[in-house]
Amino acid sequence: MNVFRLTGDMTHLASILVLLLKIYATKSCSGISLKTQELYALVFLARYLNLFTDFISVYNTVMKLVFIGSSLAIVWCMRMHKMVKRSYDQELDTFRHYFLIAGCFLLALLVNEKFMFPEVLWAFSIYLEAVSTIPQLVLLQRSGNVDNLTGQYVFLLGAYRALYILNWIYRYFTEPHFSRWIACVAGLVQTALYADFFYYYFLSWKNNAKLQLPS
Amino acid sequence: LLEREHHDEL
Repeated sequence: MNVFRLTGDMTHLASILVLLLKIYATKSCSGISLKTQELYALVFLARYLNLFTDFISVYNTVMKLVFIGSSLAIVWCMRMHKMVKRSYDQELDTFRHYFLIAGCFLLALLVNEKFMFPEVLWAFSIYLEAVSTIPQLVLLQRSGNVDNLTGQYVFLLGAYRALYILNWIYRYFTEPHFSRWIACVAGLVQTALYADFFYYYFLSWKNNAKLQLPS
Repeated sequence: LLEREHHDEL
């Protein structure tokens, strides 16, 4: 464990807490893409299959349970909670994310560390996470004005993977046989997708203005 | 013995 990875995990946890706060406090999920939430639930379920077979640390197990639990709770809330689902931007959240799932699964069958079921699913979860934010970014551009909590949620979600890239660089230089090129390349793509969001987020912070994404 | 690639990261 290094400071970049711990900070990355805490940033990821913070993004989830901000999203839960938004949904719980405002009883609204406007501006939040249900498709991105569903993709993230799938990412965690596919990646944390070894939750009960490979014990790595208490921290690792607890965080996995938190990520799986919170992502499923958010999907459930946006689908079933009568107050919350009324505020869901159904007509804006139309990105066909099933193509992302199919594409990532095919890629995982072709490019993986070992052609074994757990490894293919792990690679699938890595690729899927890299593109899972696309429906959310598309929704933000379509809905124009972004409320603060939603903006902070997306910012934290993007920042955590950027911190993981620093973690991979650190581990590459400090651990002899470290190679996570699949996670690294996917992480770079994932972070690059946030580039223009980070730019407008920084502008809104600098000018102390409302976050506006050009539609 | 090939140490199985442990995915120790989240």
